[in-house]
Amino acid sequence: MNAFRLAGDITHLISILVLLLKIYATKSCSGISLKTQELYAVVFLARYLDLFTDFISVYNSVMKVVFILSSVAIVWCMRRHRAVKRSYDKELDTFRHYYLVGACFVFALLVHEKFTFQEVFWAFSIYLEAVAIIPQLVLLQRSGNVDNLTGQYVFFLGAYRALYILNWIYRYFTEAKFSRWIACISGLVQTALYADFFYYYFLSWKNNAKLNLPA
Amino acid sequence: GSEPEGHDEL
Repeated sequence: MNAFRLAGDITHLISILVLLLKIYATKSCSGISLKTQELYAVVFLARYLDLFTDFISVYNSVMKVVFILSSVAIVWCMRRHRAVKRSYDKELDTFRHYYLVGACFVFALLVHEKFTFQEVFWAFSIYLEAVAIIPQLVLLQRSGNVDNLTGQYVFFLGAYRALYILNWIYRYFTEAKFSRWIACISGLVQTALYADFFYYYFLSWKNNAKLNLPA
Repeated sequence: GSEPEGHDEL
């Protein structure tokens, strides 16, 4: 495992910790899209079907369990926890995420590495992860101002994607038979979705001002 | 790392 990949996994982990911190410390999930969180839970459940069939490393297995449990816990909290539930911006979080699930599944049936149960679900999870941030970005755009922890959550999530791209470039040059075009192209699409957010994030950071997304 | 069949990334 190269340094970019490790740094990517760690920023991914940090993003989840920041989100958990926000929810636990403020007992609020305002600014967070439940739809995006539901999509991530589906992403991890679909992708890690191999948890019990393909052992890669202790690191891999532990991270998989952490991602599944944390994503399910966040959804549970936003749906069931009394105080957290009350702070949910339901009227701003109206993106029809079921369409994304359907479209990604159909696409996975058409484009996959192998036509097996696990491989189709793996491809589905890759496509769904690429677009799962959309409801979150739409919510932020609608609400305009973004609180610190929410901004940092999305920033770390975007950083994770950018580092994974560096990881693929590194692997492409260092591994003889590295061809992961499904993951790479989806990853590029996913990272491109953050471009706008990153632009305003760096602007606010440079000017030392609160993060504001123009409508 | 080695990557024969399964997906080694998260």
